Order: sequence, then structure tokens, then C-alpha cells
Amino acid sequence: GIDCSGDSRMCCRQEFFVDFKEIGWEDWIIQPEGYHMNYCAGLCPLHMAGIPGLAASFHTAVLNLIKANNPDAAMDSCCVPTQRRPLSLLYYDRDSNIVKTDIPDMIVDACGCT
Amino acid sequence: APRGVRCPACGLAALAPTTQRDVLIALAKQSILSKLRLPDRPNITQPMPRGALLTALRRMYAQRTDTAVSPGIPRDGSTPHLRPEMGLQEYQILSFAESGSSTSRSVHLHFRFTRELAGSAEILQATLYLFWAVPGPGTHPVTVRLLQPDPTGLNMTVASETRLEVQRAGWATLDVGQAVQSLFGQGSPRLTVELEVAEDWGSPLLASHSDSHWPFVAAQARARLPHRVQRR
Repeated sequence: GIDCSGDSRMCCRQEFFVDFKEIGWEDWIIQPEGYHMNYCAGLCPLHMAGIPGLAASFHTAVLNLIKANNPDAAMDSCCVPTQRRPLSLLYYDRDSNIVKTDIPDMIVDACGCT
Repeated sequence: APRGVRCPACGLAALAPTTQRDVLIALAKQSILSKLRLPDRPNITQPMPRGALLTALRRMYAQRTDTAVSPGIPRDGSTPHLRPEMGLQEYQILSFAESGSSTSRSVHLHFRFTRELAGSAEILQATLYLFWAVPGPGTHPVTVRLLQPDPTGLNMTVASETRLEVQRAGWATLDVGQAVQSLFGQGSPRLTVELEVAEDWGSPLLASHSDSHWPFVAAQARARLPHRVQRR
């Protein structure tokens, strides 16, 4: 995966950090201090389509469905997450208990073209 | 998407930078709340004292404990590592006691469990942590009763009763997994623990004197399996 930089318009991972203090959530989320949300952006020319490891992804299935149901749909591919990891949270619930859990697939680590 | 047109996943790029930021933050909030099964962000009026939280976390992960009295959990009091099964989300829950009525010979503690989790998760293990404040040398008998509301919700019934011999001040653990598990099937999961002493201790617990000795229940839970649809 490639991280986005100013001069490239190709498919890349755009970093995006949500600071819990900034959105007023630091009172109920004890750890971490924020969420590295990240997302995928950029162009996917035909020659970049079909990055390995994406064959079984949800996105591939959706796009295949779009193509199957729409004969006019072209072969343009999309820039989507290819690697994700969980977000570990330590937080207060509504009963003031403290809960620790790992939410799967919340952080985008790498992007690629379908 | 038709040839030459932006692919469906790239709608975000068309937004102005400030709008894009707002959309992303709203998406992040919505995503976290829905994954935690919370309808809205919790409002925390009284956060736990830092000392109580740190002590509880330390005790939960400790390799050894001062006193291990319960059957069904390791003698060292540690929390066994449970392997995630079938990718189901797991939770570790710390519930701190709310003080209830007390007399010179008994103390009531209340533990309220997460309503959201009660509906969607099952308890794998739960341990009650108590810090004894022993009045003097010798052995001091204590009876620990786990009380649950009956089906009408009006009366309390004894789910289990354990007699302990306390010899010195320090942490003790008690397996309450079964009681918490059966509570999770109820609408308002609240566990009441009654501690009864033979003689007049004042209070068998040190909780009222120090945040670091606050009684708590440490539980491990796992998201329930979704209902399976069978196809012939």
C-alpha cells in the first residue's frame, strides 16, 4: 500500500485522525486518545486493478454484483482497503462500568485497486 | 460505475475539505457507537477514581494475588487468556460496587451490568474481588451470599452462599461466573452481594476508606453467535 502524498493522484491511503478530546469524547473513552480512521482515495487505472489479496473481500463482491446487474458498467476499478486491523477501546458504558474490547477491521492499514 | 466515471466508493473525494472532515468525523462516531451497540454516547457523571481503576486493572492482570479462595479460578488469581473463537468480538468488563444498606454485621454491594452487552453477549467468566479489613489476629468467618431478583423483580433470592475464613487483610477472589451468566438473561442485570460477619467488625471491607480497595467484578464476555439459518 502507498500513503497519499501531495503530488500523486493514484490510489493511496489517506491518513485521518479523530481526536477524542476534539470531539468531546475523552470523558467516556479512557484509551486510546483518538481513532486513526484513515481511508482510501485516488485513481485506479485498469492496469492497477486486481491487487492480490482482495479476491474474497466484501468490496469485490459488491462491485461484481454491480457489474453483473448493469451491462453498461465498465471495467474501472476502485481504490479500497486491502488491510485492516482492530481498534482497541477502553471505555465507560452507560452503567459506568469499564469495558475493554477490540472492534475488528476499524483501522485501514493499506489500500489497493479492485 | 460507467467507464470514465468515478467509482462508487470515491464519492468522498468530491466534497469540499471542511465538509469532508465533518462527514468523516460523523462517520467515525456512528461507526464506533454502532460497533459498541450504543444508541448514543454514554454520559459519565461520576468517573471512577483513578486509584480504583488502576488497582482493578492491575489485579485483573496480576500473575499472583494475596488470597485466592475460590474454586474454579486459578490459584494465582490471574485471568486465563481465552482464545477468540470464530472471530467473535470479546469484552472485558469491570463493574465497581455501589454501596447498599449495611448493618454492624452485614454489608450489601450492588453491581450493575451493561444492558447493551446483556442482550448481545454471553459471560465466559466473572470474578468478584474483595479487599478484607480484618480487625485483629485470628480467623474471622464471613458468609458471602449472591442475591438475584426473583422473576417478579420484587424479592431477592439467594443464588449461592459461600463461607470463608479470613485470616488477614488483603484481596480475595470469588468465582461469580454462573450468577452473572444467569443475570445476563434478565432485563436489568444487577447482582447483589451480601457479606455477613459473625462478630461486629464495623465493616469487613476497606472500601469506604480507600479508592484503591474498591470491590469490583471482572468479567469476560463474548458476542453471542448469530442465529443460524439452515438450508436443506
